Amino acid sequence: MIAVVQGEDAQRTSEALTAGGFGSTRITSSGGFLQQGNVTFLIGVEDSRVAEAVQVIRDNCRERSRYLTPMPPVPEPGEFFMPYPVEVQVGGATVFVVPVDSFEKI
Amino acid sequence: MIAVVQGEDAQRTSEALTAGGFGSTRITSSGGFLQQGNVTFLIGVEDSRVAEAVQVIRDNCRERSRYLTPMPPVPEPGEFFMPYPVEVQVGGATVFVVPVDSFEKI
Amino acid sequence: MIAVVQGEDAQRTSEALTAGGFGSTRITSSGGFLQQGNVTFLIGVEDSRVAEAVQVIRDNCRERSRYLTPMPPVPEPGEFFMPYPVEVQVGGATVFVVPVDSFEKI
Ligand SMILES: Nc1ncnc2c1ncn2[C@@H]1O[C@@H]2COP(=O)(O)O[C@H]3[C@@H](O)[C@H](n4cnc5c(N)ncnc54)O[C@@H]3COP(=O)(O)O[C@H]2[C@H]1O
Ligand SMILES: Nc1ncnc2c1ncn2[C@@H]1O[C@@H]2COP(=O)(O)O[C@H]3[C@@H](O)[C@H](n4cnc5c(N)ncnc54)O[C@@H]3COP(=O)(O)O[C@H]2[C@H]1O
Ligand SMILES: Nc1ncnc2c1ncn2[C@@H]1O[C@@H]2COP(=O)(O)O[C@H]3[C@@H](O)[C@H](n4cnc5c(N)ncnc54)O[C@@H]3COP(=O)(O)O[C@H]2[C@H]1O
Repeated sequence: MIAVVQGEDAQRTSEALTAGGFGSTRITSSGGFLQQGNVTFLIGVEDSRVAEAVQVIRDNCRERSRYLTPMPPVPEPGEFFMPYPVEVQVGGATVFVVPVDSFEKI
Repeated sequence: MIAVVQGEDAQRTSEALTAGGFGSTRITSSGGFLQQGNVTFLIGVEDSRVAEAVQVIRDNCRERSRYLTPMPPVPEPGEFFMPYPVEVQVGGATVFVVPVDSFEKI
Repeated sequence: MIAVVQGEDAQRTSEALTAGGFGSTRITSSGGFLQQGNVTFLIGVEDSRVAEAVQVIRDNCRERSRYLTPMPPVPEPGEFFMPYPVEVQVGGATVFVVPVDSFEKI
């Protein structure tokens, strides 16, 4: 399982995964669209517990509004460009469930 | 989809993926051989659009020469070791298409 | 293949993978439980060489003891809390073998 969550939810999600008995690894990342920092979790989990892990993430990640200030096109001399920030909804989490052939601790 | 691209191509590739309507997450990484910085993209895409996403990457990533200066063996006293930089071709991008069982936004 | 290894073993493992003819990409990460830095490797490898790559990791990663100092509960005034560090065994490596549909260099 690979889950991309917002930075504000990362610590709470990590602690909730540990409390739920799930192993996880945390990777610093950034979003392709907003180019703002977020966090990607790798979570190795048995098939039977996938739904439970998804619920832990759902309980600890919130939707938020973010503001994106569009870059002004090249202003004409004397022209004053006042970019209005555009509100963008960023979801709680983006979750990919990836099948694995094997999982082992060496 | 997981795509490893050179640092110089990362911003252009990210913008082209967004313009093409693809979601993506960007992760800072480094190559095992040259030990130089590069960028790893996670790109969740429907099966029917994989070829299109690969084409976006192909259009925005170039092959380049890099120079690797081999570490001199321990020089004998009085011996002067002048390492010649070795030219290494680094490809446009290394792309893994990984099947996923499910993809959801929470 | 995705392999999470301890920081101390990362450089030796990376060089051993290259010497064994395996390509790899290195990503800085941290553990969900101990919240300490570690390293995640992406290793694209043909099916026939998976066991060999696992052996390279096994030969270069050691188990270690780590100390986790539990955070004291909020101490009462005048009470002196002396947290005893708790010893935790951290394994050599955590390895996921992930099937891929395709692998190409562009
Ligand atoms: N072309 C576009 N036009 C208009 N609005 C757009 C857009 N692309 C994204 N957005 C909006 O911006 C939010 C942040 O996207 P970002 O790429 O920075 O950050 C993303 C990205 O890091 C990751 N993500 C989302 N979809 C992904 C995918 N298909 N593949 C890989 N990562 C993905 O999850 C984060 C949050 O995504 P979420 O969908 O909740 O929230 C998204 C979405 O609501
Ligand atoms: N043992 C060796 N002997 C001689 N030359 C060698 C070599 N290993 C790699 N090279 C050359 O060095 C370039 C950079 O490799 P690096 O590992 O730093 O950076 C790599 C690595 O980060 C990633 N990559 C390539 N193959 C991979 C694989 N099988 N698994 C994971 N990541 C891979 O893509 C980057 C670019 O790879 P690309 O093949 O285009 O370019 C490679 C290749 O041309
Ligand atoms: N809830 C818990 N209660 C008591 N002890 C616990 C625990 N969770 C983890 N530990 C112990 O702490 C060590 C470090 O875990 P950490 O999460 O920091 O660092 C982990 C994590 O980054 C990664 N990892 C392990 N299992 C994983 C999984 N299922 N999914 C993703 N990453 C995993 O491999 C690193 C080393 O794991 P390893 O199992 O060798 O070693 C683990 C384990 O022995």
